[in-house]
Amino acid sequence: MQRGIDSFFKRI
Amino acid sequence: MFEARLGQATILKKILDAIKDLLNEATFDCSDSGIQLQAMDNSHVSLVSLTLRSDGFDKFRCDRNLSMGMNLGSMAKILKCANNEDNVTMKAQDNADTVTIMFESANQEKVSDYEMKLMNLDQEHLGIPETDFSCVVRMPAMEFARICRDLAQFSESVVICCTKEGVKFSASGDVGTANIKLAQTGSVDKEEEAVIIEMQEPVTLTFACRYLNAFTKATPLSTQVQLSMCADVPLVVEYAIKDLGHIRYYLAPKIED
Repeated sequence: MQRGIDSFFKRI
Repeated sequence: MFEARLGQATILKKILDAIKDLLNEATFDCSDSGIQLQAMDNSHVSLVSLTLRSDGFDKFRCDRNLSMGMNLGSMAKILKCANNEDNVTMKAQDNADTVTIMFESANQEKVSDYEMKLMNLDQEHLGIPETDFSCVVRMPAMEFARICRDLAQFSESVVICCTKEGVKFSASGDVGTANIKLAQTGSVDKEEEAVIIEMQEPVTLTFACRYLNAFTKATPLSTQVQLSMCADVPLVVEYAIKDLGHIRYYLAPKIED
């Protein structure tokens, strides 16, 4: 399954 | 006023080639330290981060911080009009809605300028934490491109397994299994041909081939590529841009269904 990159980094 | 000049348009062409397959548009954030770009691809699986330092430009002036949203397809059309050895200058007024890209031939006999409309892109910025990576591999960029291209024939995914002995790239599909092992090089005449592994602990991760192949579009920028890996965090694929900065690609690993 492919995870999204935004699930690893916090939005700033 | 923003003005940035590079001695050779070929660098900018290569940078654009390295990002335009992943991104349709992107914001170039300009400040007195240089130009930064951070953007996720449309599927939000990978992230591109470009840093161009002001001291790497022939001339750089940025009076006020400026965010220029650009359509990369339009920019590619403009850059196609430049000869590789032309000087290139990007210029914009403060709060402008256009950017001017100017090319000058080496003998200054041909000068062309293109004005491009800027876009208001509502792009999210992600904070990327510092990571102590388990494995950092440096290898020839062309070798990495070759491996990604070859393995993509066999599977949508490639498994990268790094130990202190070397790094192994594997793909498995209907045809069968492919394994490519690279050992750390002993002594090499040319630094750019070296394979160097710094390992804290072994790591095995799975990634989508199509993104790795998209990243290798940056190969003309650098002789070496650096792969930084750690369990359960994104892979970082970094290409240095000599005397100017770097481009980093972050790719989320695949996990078992």
